[in-house]
Amino acid sequence: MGCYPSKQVKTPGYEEPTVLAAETPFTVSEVEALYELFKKLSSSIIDDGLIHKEEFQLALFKNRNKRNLFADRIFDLFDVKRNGVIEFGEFVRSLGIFHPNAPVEDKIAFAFRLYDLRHTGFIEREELKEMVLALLHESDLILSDDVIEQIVDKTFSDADTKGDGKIDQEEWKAFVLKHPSLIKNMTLPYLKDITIVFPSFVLSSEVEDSEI
Amino acid sequence: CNLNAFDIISFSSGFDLSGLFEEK
Repeated sequence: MGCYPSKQVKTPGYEEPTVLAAETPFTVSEVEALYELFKKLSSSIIDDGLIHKEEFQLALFKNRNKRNLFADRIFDLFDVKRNGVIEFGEFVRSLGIFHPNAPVEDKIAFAFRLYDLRHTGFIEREELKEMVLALLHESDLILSDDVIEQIVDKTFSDADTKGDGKIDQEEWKAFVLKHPSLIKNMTLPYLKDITIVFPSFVLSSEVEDSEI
Repeated sequence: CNLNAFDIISFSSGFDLSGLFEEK
């Protein structure tokens, strides 16, 4: 413990890897590797140690101006404090949900919040239609309004088992358990190899920095 | 029509977070 100085400059929102590792599926060395990744992402446009939405978009799309409904929603959910930026702790805890070993319940709950566009506590019909339209627009696909209505109707007839016109968390969970493919986006295989992709040199660099 | 709306949505590029892990 006494080997490493505690006063080196860290970015705002930095949290100790041991704390984050205890709360997530990541090991301490994986959290350290994620810090290397975080530093890259958070300095790509504005070098302030925080991931801004433009930096997130730049990483995802190689284009800081490309907007996408779902990328926006994911950014907003990562931004737990809702202050317009993603801090390191938020980044690690949120990515933890995408870890292959994260509990399925966490993935199901995250996907629900992702689709609850208006934060009503339900996935509503209009929201679902809006998301389908966004995907079609993004993909340059054209479906008639009738077909879109049919798709949304069919989904609701399967998922809205209480028949009240909206999907609550309980219905969502039952629906996903019947159709596990619905949360395939919630697992990122990369996270198992994060120390290979982003080897951490935290210990050696910290000691060197502090001794200079 | 047996398409599930959520499966359709999952094709969005906004869900592909792999860009975060590509070498910068």
